[in-house]
Amino acid sequence: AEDTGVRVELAEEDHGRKSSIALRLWVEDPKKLKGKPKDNGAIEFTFDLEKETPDDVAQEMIESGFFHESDVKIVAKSIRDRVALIQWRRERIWPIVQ
Amino acid sequence: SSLTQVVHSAGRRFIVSPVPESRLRES
Repeated sequence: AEDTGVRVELAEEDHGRKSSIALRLWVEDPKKLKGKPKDNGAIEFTFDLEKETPDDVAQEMIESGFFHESDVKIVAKSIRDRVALIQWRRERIWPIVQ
Repeated sequence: SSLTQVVHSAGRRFIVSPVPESRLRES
């Protein structure tokens, strides 16, 4: 995935059973953002792979004051890339569960 | 470590914790 300067990782082990997963996001390279992020904290949140979109979560992060609105696309892309990887792994590792 | 919780009006909960130094890229 492209290096967006925003890192997103699983915050829990993915067993492929739940549609909702915990993710953790933090800024690795502030210079890649247009606005100044709130701080250097890691933001943990749950994401429903079936019902939600990365754009929704990114928008909620902007509205919650974590990022400047001009960075909504880069945050959404960072989440989208990680979610795509999780779904890719699920389809290959747990196809029967799916 | 200190945790901060932010709840968005749509109901989603964000929990903020310090990022370990080892995970921050040097700039």
